[in-house]
Amino acid sequence: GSDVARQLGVGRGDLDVSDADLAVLATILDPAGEERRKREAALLPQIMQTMMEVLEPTMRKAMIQAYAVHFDEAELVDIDAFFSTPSGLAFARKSFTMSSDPRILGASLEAMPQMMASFGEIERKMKAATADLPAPRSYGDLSMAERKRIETITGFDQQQIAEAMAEAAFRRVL
Amino acid sequence: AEPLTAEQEARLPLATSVIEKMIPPGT
Repeated sequence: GSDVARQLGVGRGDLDVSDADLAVLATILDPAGEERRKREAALLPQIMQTMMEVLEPTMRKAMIQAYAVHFDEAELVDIDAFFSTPSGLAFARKSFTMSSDPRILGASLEAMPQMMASFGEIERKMKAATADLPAPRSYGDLSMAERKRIETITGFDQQQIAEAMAEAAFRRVL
Repeated sequence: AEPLTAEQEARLPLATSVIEKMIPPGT
């Protein structure tokens, strides 16, 4: 459904058609779609493997450092002792991959609507917490001395600074 | 990230031992 919507250039929610009609649309819009997805899916394990191979040494080093930072010696000794037991070893191996368990992934998806609902509240709190601060300044707010200072430090001329700051202010409003 | 302190550096071998149990070398 989302593939068909994308090809038609509409949102998934704007496409109110039956599954049968979706299949018809998919066949018209991308006759090779199923075969393409099959071939892409077949490549995925290989791609993941390559990515993991690239990522692994860096990840390993980062994790070693993170553990050395977050746990003191006594804790590391305890963790190492636990990981040296059969149960501990099972935990060590699985705790890493368990985060992709459908139950765990599903739980965060389930909580998504509730999280989305709290975004508005977060934005309101952010605004309230910073309401008494002066707004970021635009080019028009700067004194001549300040404009000159920016020119000297950055090497941009006044026109460049004015234009760039106007664009930045515009982006902030969006 | 900030460089490790000497104390943290000293814990690297222990941390390595822990991580090697989570991600065995050569996987």
